[in-house]
Amino acid sequence: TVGCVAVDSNGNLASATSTGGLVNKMVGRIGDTSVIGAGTYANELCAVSATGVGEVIIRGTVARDVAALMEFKGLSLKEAANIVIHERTPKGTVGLVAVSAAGDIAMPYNTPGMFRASATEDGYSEVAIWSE
Amino acid sequence: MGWAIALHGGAGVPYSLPPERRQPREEALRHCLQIGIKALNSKMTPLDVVELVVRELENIPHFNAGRGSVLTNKGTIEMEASIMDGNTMKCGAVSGLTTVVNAVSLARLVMENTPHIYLAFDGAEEFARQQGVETVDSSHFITEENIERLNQAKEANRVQIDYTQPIYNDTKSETETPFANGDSQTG
Repeated sequence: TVGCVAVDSNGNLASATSTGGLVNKMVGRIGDTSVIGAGTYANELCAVSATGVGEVIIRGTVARDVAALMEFKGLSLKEAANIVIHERTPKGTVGLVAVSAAGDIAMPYNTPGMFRASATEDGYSEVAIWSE
Repeated sequence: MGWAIALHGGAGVPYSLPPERRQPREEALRHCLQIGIKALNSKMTPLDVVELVVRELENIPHFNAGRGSVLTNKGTIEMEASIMDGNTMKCGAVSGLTTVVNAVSLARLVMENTPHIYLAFDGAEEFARQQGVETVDSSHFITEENIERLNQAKEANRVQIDYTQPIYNDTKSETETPFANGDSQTG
């Protein structure tokens, strides 16, 4: 699975995700990537793109949950994304990238690693696979 | 505040990923990030930026999407994608694509050129032809690597959420680390 989230300097947000699915999946199987609110979501607070075991991500409405925690509990992007990844989904199954309208970035995952990259207008950038 | 961007190429990457597999993927991430940075600096809208970057990722065979898509249990390709605009909450999604080169762009056309959010399988393929998006023979998407991985998954009789080697019981370390070898192309 591949995905990208972006926010411009006016706070406009968007998210996109694309995948071939799971190796050896059944013909006709649909995963999280094309289910809005599961693998992909964006509203006025944040934009989220998830990757991992699609069935887990759909069951957990992962992308929407990040936005909902920000919307209804007033959490920051990082707090919301970490709760969804480290408390609300089984270990070894999910990762996500997300940006907020304020320009924050979150890239948590509960698998051994996740191919990821990020950058901000002030010059910060990162390309990584595993954690430090 | 300024602009910000983040992208991913899949989760589940085993620590044992050999350098010859890791380096080209890191290069590809860096390349796609640069495309996004340049686009945001040129004031492109976030919606256009995420479509542009995901198209680039779809065209790179190292990742499980577009050209590098993994195979079904019948050895076929079924790609899916979605896109969403935070301002308008408009969104588009497609599934079950077998010939469309960039699924994410078709998802955007569903969002912009239909009253619907989601088109799948034959309907999505027909819409692709109506919209004139680039399509190729399905074999274009099938790589030797992915055939090999499907065979591994079949041998291990499991659905792989990544490109790990099947877990054999003779080596303890592999049974403990579900992502033993190979590289990740998590769904």
